[in-house]
Amino acid sequence: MNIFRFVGDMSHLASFFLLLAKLIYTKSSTGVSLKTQALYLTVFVCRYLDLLVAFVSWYNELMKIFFIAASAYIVYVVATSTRNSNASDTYRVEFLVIPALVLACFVNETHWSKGGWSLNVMEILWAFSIYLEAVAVLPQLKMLHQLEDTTNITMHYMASLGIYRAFYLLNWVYRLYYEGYWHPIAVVAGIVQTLLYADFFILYYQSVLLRLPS
Amino acid sequence: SENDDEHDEL
Repeated sequence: MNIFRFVGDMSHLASFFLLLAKLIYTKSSTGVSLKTQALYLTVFVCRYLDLLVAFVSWYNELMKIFFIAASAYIVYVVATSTRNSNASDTYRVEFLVIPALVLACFVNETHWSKGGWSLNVMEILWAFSIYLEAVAVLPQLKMLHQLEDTTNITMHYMASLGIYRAFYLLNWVYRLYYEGYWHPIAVVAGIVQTLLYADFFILYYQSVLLRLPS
Repeated sequence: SENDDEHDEL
């Protein structure tokens, strides 16, 4: 665990608390894409199946359980919110899910020579979760571009997700240099994902940082 | 290293 990975994880953790705070204190899920949240829940469930078979550390275990539980709760709250107008949540998620699944079937880290059938299915689902996470933010980005009255807290939520991605990139540079650690699937998908946030940070700069306090 | 096969990130 290096400092970049840790800061990235903490920023990811903060993003959950920001979104939960928005949902609980404003009692409104306006501006929150149910589709993006459902994709994140799918990402975490598919990626953290190894909870059942591999123990890395208590840190890893507890974070994984929290990520799954928190994203399930967020999906539940947004899906059951009566005041949510999801008219602008119009992204066609099948265009994200199907290509990610197809790509995962062909580009993954399976080792059929060792490990059982179930472990290799987990590798395919792990790759699927990496690809899906890279693009899962797109429905939320589309909503932010369409909605005029995006609340600052939603923007801060997105910013903390972007910081999480940026620090994971630094983490991979560090690990490649000091540990020889190199997972091309995670790194390439991570770069794509971080580039998508560049679009958001332009919006963030224009709509939040340039907006004078009133 | 041997740990390269494991996914230790979140």
